Amino acid sequence: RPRVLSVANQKGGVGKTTTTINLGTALAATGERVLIIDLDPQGNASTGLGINRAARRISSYDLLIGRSSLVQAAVATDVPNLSIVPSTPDLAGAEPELYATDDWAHRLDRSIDATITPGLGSDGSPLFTYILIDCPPSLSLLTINAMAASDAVLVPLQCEFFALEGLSQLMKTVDQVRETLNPRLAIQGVVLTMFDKRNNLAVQVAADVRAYLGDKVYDTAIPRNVRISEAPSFGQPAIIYDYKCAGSEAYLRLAGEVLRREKTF
Amino acid sequence: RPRVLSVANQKGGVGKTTTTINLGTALAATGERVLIIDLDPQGNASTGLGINRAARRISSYDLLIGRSSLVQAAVATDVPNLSIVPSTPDLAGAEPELYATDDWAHRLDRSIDATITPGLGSDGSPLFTYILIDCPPSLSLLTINAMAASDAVLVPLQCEFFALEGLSQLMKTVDQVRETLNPRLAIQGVVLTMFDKRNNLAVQVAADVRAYLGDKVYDTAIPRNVRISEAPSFGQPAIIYDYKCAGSEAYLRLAGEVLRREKTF
Ligand SMILES: Nc1ncnc2c1ncn2[C@@H]1O[C@H](COP(=O)(O)OP(=O)(O)OP(=O)(O)O)[C@@H](O)[C@H]1O
Ligand SMILES: Nc1ncnc2c1ncn2[C@@H]1O[C@H](COP(=O)(O)OP(=O)(O)OP(=O)(O)O)[C@@H](O)[C@H]1O
Ligand SMILES: [Mg+2]
Ligand SMILES: [Mg+2]
Repeated sequence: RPRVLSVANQKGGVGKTTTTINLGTALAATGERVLIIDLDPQGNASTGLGINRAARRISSYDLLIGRSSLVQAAVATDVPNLSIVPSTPDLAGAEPELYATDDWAHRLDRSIDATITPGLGSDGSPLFTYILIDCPPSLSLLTINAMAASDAVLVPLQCEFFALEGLSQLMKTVDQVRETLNPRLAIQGVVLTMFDKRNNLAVQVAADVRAYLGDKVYDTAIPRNVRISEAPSFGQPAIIYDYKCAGSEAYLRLAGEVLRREKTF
Repeated sequence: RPRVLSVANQKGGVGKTTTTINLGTALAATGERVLIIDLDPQGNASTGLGINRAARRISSYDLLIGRSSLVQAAVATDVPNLSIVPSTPDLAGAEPELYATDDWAHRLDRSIDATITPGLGSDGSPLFTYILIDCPPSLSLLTINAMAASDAVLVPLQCEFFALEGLSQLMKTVDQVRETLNPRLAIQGVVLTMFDKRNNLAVQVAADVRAYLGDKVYDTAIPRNVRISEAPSFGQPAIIYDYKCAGSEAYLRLAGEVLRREKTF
């Protein structure tokens, strides 16, 4: 089974989608075969990788309701070794629909499991070695499904006061999912995003987070970098849009840290 | 009945809470009697106005399940003429719980209605003249409840590519709520937030939004201003934390525009 990482934080706008796209691209560049699952009804990860609305015939909603398998839903992107299961707005209807069923929390996990055998390439090796799940800004059914299906959670954290406030709630939710739904769930790490070392508040928040979470926080912090926010309007990851910019360099370093930590799990 | 405005946008981190707190404070400064309802389980509006966790005995969750009235739940803040119904993490449990009921969309509207008569002050005038509802970053049950209870929606919009992408989905949702739940629902306006005129992408997005939405977009744009992001860590609105900063000036100007538009409804 591939390693499955949820990219989650209920605080909005902290860089979940940007991290999923660029970390996914960097991992693919190192030779991993990566699948991104866009589990946000906004569909930003799909758009940020150039999958236009018309091309999203099968989506992550179809996975949750069991209508399609992972292999059927995955589409190639312009990035070698990187595929995506796109999302469509009907994903927003999944919550009222699935809360009424008794196994709502394991829908995604089952769809990943179901495909492991047929998910082999022609040479018998697994089609994907990593799955990254881009979560919406909430701790509801979609994010719980992602965590229940994951080996670990990767938490993007903006160095702002409101973003720090939600951290303990997020850690509590991870503990609850581990105790009730998925005993193997761990924290892969916390990545500081949009970090501006000239901003006193950011420096203060970063110090607080490192004091609170210790070595769970990656050494690599992603700097605020306008090239990162420009890239999605071209349907490209920052690493392809501008390989040499500070943002791309940081995501490539982050990929190295993630891979080195994976060895310890 | 007070005028009820929902501050909503499913895109995360665009300035919903910051706008609710600072616009609420500015409206109160002009003499309006303002109530903020914190409808986000994160509780950032409550924290940003200095209501600590222990003081949140009755919350917006109690309104939704009909356990308390608006008047019982409202607590004073340090800002004159500004009260808040705080939120607690159990609000996150409202969605699975209430989706199962048949009138889940009108819960908040009913709790506002129920208090209008007892919501009179000793001199017979209404306790509140404006209610602002801070919505979570999604278009699910909590935000639908807010829109069903509102006269109009005020949309904070960050001048970034991903934030622009969600705008048409948001407008569609407003139309759907108007057609099925609340015929009076209008768009009060769209406010550009964290606007940096030196950033080409921001200037481009702002031009696109004004071309698409015309005079629905307020003349006042809120600049990116570090004092705004520092204020919540002191439990104060920016207008109280630093009255003369560019952010405070912008929110006071926005309050003037909102009030002038209200006359046209
Ligand atoms: N390092 C960075 N430098 C500059 N801009 C960034 C950076 N990371 C993200 N952004 C921009 O900040 C905004 C928020 O990022 P993003 O959409 O990835 O966050 P998110 O957590 O996925 O949001 P949501 O909660 O809505 O899903 C986007 O417009 C993105 O382009
Ligand atoms: N004009 C501004 N200048 C600088 N920082 C700002 C500005 N407006 C908001 N911020 C900061 O940006 C972050 C996001 O703002 P805020 O939390 O208000 O957005 P939100 O839409 O309520 O987020 P969520 O979707 O999580 O509810 C916060 O840390 C806030 O302090
Ligand atoms: Mg996102
Ligand atoms: Mg908010």
